[in-house]
Amino acid sequence: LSPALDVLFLETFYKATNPLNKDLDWDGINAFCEQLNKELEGPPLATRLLAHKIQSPQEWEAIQALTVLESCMKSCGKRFHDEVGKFRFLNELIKVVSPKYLGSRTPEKVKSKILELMYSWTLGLPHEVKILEAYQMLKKQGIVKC
Amino acid sequence: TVSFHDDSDEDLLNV
Repeated sequence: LSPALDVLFLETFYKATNPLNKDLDWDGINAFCEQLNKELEGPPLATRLLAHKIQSPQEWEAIQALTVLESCMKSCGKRFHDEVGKFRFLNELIKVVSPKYLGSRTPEKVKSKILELMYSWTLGLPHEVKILEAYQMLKKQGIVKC
Repeated sequence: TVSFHDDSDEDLLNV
């Protein structure tokens, strides 16, 4: 990304996930999804930004980031799906739900939203085998309650 | 399902 695009990309992201937002900023969320889809480096950069925010101890900030993730998975293309479908990103989600890592201090709402998203992706994106593998591991470890 | 080893990725975190 050229520096100018970088700044715009980051500004859009932080606007869409700002903890000071009263409600979900759908304009900001949609603008971010559009931008990340256009830029070659968009998907990997977006997943790094999202992973960091999703691990925030602030519930509202994490929920906004998960909403951005959910929207982008619906509206963005295969390049973003493939990036989210890598263990490099899935491991960051797993850390949030796992008691061995961040799970014990993460709000229940955030943990159930992550598991709900992962489950929906196992149905909607069956070719992303790593998502299924990660979800099955969480089930085996009893982190996913049927 | 066993995923192929993808060099551009990490291994699954075991918890």
